Amino acid sequence: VQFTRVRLTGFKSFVDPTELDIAPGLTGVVGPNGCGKSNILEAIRWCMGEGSARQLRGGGMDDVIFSGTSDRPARNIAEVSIELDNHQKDAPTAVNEFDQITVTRRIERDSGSNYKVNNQDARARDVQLLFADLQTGARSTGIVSQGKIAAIVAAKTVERRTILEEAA
Amino acid sequence: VQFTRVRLTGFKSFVDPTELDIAPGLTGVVGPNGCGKSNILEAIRWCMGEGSARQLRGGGMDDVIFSGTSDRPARNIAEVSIELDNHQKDAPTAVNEFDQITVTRRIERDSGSNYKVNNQDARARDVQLLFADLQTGARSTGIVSQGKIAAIVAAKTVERRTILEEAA
Amino acid sequence: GRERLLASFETVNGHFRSLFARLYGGGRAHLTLTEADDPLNSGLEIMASPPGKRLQSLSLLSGGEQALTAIALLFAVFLTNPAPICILDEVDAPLDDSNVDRFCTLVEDIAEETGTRFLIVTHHRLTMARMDRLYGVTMAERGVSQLVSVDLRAAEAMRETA
Amino acid sequence: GRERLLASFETVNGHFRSLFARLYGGGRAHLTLTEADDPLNSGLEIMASPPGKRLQSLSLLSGGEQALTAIALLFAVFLTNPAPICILDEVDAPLDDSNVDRFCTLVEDIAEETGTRFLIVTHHRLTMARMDRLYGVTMAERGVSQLVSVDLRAAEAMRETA
Ligand SMILES: Nc1ncnc2c1ncn2[C@@H]1O[C@H](COP(=O)(O)OP(=O)(O)OP(=O)(O)O)[C@@H](O)[C@H]1O
Ligand SMILES: Nc1ncnc2c1ncn2[C@@H]1O[C@H](COP(=O)(O)OP(=O)(O)OP(=O)(O)O)[C@@H](O)[C@H]1O
Ligand SMILES: [Mg+2]
Ligand SMILES: [Mg+2]
Repeated sequence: VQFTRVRLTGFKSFVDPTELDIAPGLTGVVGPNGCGKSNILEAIRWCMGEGSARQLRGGGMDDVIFSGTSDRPARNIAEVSIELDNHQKDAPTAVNEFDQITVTRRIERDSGSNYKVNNQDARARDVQLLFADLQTGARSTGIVSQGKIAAIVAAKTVERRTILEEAA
Repeated sequence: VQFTRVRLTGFKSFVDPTELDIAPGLTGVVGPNGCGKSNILEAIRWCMGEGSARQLRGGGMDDVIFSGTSDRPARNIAEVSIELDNHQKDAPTAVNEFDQITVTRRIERDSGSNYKVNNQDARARDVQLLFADLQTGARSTGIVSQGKIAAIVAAKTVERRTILEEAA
Repeated sequence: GRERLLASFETVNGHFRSLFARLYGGGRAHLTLTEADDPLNSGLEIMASPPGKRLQSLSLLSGGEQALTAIALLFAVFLTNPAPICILDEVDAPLDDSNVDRFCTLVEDIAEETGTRFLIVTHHRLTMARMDRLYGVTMAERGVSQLVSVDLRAAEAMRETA
Repeated sequence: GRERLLASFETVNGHFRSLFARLYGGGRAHLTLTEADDPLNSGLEIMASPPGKRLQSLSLLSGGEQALTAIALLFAVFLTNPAPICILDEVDAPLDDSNVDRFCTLVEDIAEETGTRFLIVTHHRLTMARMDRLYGVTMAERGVSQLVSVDLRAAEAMRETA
């Protein structure tokens, strides 16, 4: 299974529909402070089923919805989709029939998130397990948020051991 | 009072006698990772009377003494001096008679530190108070160690308030 | 104790507002005490609105924005009692080029206003270029540091060899 | 539980030793469990000796050395179960140019060995130059982000405008 694309609308500073293609090899993301680079990465973690708003720098999960500027009103809906290519047919059994798997998470202000996998309603747990079966996920070792390196360096030895448990 | 020079010998990776001139304006310190830049700044904080080895990335205070390489044996003594110019005659009363004030801290392995101010034995407390009277010191706001900015950002609001107490 | 802390809070807040605007080239920010009637046990909250953005708590800002705001706070406290020396170890690490530019301008201004001498460790090419003089630290002999005066071109080369 | 953790510890330690040497261009490092007979509650200690330096606990290394060592640990765990995607947010921030160079080489090698696709946020010119493609994020309209494909020269200009 390969990641091929991320789409986001109304997610933090990405109020307008945005598409990020994920091609083979190394894709760089650049730009000045505060322009939205970490927001894109948080959109991916959020769509993978991140359940804690604090992990996304928010107080509540509604904080991921575009909150408005002086020229634009706040939105009430945020939606992120991750597109996976499954032509290798090595996806988890439940979804292996499909050539492409699209995971979508959508949140409506004051009314919580819902998930879809290929347009079928799904629970957060299903989505988390799907990505775990792909050796990834919002809390996995391969998703290194800004400040995570410093946290590993500063961690007490017992906290640091928990990194190993992902490998076990 | 103005800082004019720092001398160090046997302090961490600065085994050989080293002199750093502190001229007016902005002095930059550059070099690759691990070459010793933070060690110089720690030498200044140590000479100002820093009492906690952990604040200097050590387990015990002897960790500031040059610990040897494959080509050089470990040392048993580390010494750092800070030279202050007092031609403006605005130093604390106890030392205001002098045109130049030199503060020296020296540590001998397994036998602790001792301090001198213009070649007179002094206690750690005297040195800390001297620098406090100059609005500075190892823990003062103007001495920003690597990672201190991140610590301020991550601090709980109550920890952050303690920054104000330096201003009070 | 309580009176003095409230008074210095006001002074620091005044400096902080103006330093924030100088570092960001605009925008607004202020400090608040979480327990204004019990300042000695209160928390210190930072509310910031970078140019064109809504007022938010520090935790919602980007990595570089958080660092720049913390720098403003540190200097705000510093300016209440400026010291003869100020030592900065890689505080510009998370800043982009335009924020580094304004950071250097602020440091130049403070040096001029207060006579403070600055010792600034940096990896940033732009910061190096703004210094009055540069020292390079090398480990030509492994594990042994040497200090040497360098010009800008030598300093730029020095960032690379290790 | 206990057996699996000890087994994965050995695997991770093996990867960690070789990744450390690749990132540092030499040197040695290893992991230790602080309580080898109670791994499920043990701490994880990191001992590292950069080229030419004595073996030390992580806390005694420089800021950049600590970051590089932590990167080696993260990738060591990652390689036990490589994922199709790896996302890195400014992990190269504290690294000097020669360490960035080796970091980029390692990431290229992992991408080739495992087929993992990398998404790498960076402010470092050297890292940008090693990417297969670049996206720039801008806020031409204040508070609103836009994503745009850029070439290297446009990306370098983009670091500066804010
Ligand atoms: N819900 C929201 N609605 C609108 N804007 C938001 C929302 N949440 C965060 N932002 C804005 O997004 C910006 C942060 O973006 P981000 O953290 O992605 O920056 P960055 O490009 O990673 O910067 P840096 O290089 O400093 O890390 C902040 O300025 C913040 O105001
Ligand atoms: N007591 C000691 N004796 C000899 N070497 C020491 C001693 N203590 C620390 N060192 C060495 O000093 C080096 C760290 O130097 P320092 O922290 O000053 O680097 P730096 O130039 O600030 O690097 P960075 O840019 O990564 O922050 C380490 O490699 C460490 O091995
Ligand atoms: Mg960021
Ligand atoms: Mg350092």
